Amino acid sequence: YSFFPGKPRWPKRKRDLTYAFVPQNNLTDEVKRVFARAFTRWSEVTPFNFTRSESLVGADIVIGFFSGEHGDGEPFDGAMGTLAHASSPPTGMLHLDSDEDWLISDGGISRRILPVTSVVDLESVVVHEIGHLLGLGHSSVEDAIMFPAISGGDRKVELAKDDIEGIQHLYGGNPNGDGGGEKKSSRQSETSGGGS
Amino acid sequence: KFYTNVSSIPPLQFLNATQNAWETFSKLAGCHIGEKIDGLSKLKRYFHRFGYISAAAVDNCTDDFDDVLQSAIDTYQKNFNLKVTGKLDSSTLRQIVKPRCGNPDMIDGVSEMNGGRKLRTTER
Repeated sequence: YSFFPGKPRWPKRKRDLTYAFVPQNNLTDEVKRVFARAFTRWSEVTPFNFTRSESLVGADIVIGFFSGEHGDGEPFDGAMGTLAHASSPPTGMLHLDSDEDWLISDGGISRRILPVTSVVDLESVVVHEIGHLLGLGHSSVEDAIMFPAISGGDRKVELAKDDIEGIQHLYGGNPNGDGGGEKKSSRQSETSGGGS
Repeated sequence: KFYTNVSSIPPLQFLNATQNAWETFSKLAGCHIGEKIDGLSKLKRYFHRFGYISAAAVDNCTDDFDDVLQSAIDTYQKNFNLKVTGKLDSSTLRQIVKPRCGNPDMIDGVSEMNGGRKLRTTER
């Protein structure tokens, strides 16, 4: 595993992070559930809680799908190529390429979904980018989530040992231990309005 | 576009996989230092994007297969667990054209991506 230069991380007082979607994407709840699942994978092994906010104002993390040049100096490049990018802590920006064909999987395990396709598994990319948002850089371990590349048709969503060791080097483990089902639901909450 | 299940993906998609922006790199297979091949400057900009070549070196980059490009390929091959040949062999190009995260592998010329393994090698 690796880190951004200077090992930036979220300050100790920030373990309950909120995230919001840019409204102009008009994402369906089905798509938003993919992000909730991806955040849960990281909250299970860290002290973080992630809560969705309907309001961008005050959200710690802002998520959006953009095409080409979108104002951050790192333009996307059409189908395939670069899929997404994310900022280091505590900036909280997650951008995905809206020119990609995204597959909303059913939440299943990591596997090869299709032999040859340009369709990319959304959850696999989101789990990776959340790793950056929390402070991880890329890893050479091929089954690690933080390995930089993924083939269309592949799904890789479970955190590998390398990912967990890296993120716990920054923040320690999940104080609730196993992060099991019931805890998962209490840890992964979604606000109905701008309550957060 | 979002496809909610595999069966909803139209057959056309199976062809798009070969239409990505980096597919053109495949024609550079077998290139090595000393050659001048059309398209190498685009590949240098790819390596700059992911931190393997500095901004200064990429500003007026040419289609020459030079030391800068060879060094970038060496480091890339180390980072992606490929045989370090310094050449554009097929396994390296297969990895290069794969879709990936836009975040760089190296920042300010430093790569920790394979750092742990390198350190262990040094200790050994």
